[in-house]
Amino acid sequence: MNAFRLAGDMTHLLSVVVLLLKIHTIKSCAGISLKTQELYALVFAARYLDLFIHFISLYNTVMKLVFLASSFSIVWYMRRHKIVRRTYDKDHDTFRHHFLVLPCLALALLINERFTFREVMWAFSIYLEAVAILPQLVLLQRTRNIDNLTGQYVFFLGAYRVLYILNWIYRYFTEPHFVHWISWVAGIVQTLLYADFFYYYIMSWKNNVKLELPA
Amino acid sequence: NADTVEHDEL
Repeated sequence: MNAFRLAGDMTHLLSVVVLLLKIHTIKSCAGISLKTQELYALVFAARYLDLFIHFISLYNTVMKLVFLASSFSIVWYMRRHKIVRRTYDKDHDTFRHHFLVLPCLALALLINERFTFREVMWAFSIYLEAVAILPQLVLLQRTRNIDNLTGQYVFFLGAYRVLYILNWIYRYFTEPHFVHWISWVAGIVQTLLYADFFYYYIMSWKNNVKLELPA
Repeated sequence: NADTVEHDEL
């Protein structure tokens, strides 16, 4: 495993820690899109189907379990926890996320590395992850006061994607058989979705003003 | 194994 991949995984983990900190400690999910969190839970459930069948490394297994457990517990908190769920900004989180699922599934049936159940589910999870941030970005645009933890959460998620691209470039030159163009194309699309957010995030940080996305 | 695709990333 190269440094970019490890750094990518760590920023991904950090984003989850930041979000859990907000939800678990501050008991608030203000500014967080439940739709995006539901999509992530579905992404991990579809992608990690091989968890108990195909062993890669202890690191891999532990990280998969962490992402599965954290994504489902975040959804549980936002839906069921009696204090947290009251802070959920339901009125602004209106993205029709169900309409993302079927096209991703159709695309996975058409474009996959192998036409098997697990490979189709893997491709589906890759496509769905690429667009899962959309409801969150829409909600951020509609949020007047984006708090620091929410901004940091999205920033770390985006950083994870950038680092994964660097990881693929590195692997491409160091591992002759490493060609996963499905994840590359989807990953680049996913990273581009953050471009706008990154611009405003860095500007707000540079000018030391509160983060706000133009509508 | 030629029948499985290796996905070693998360």
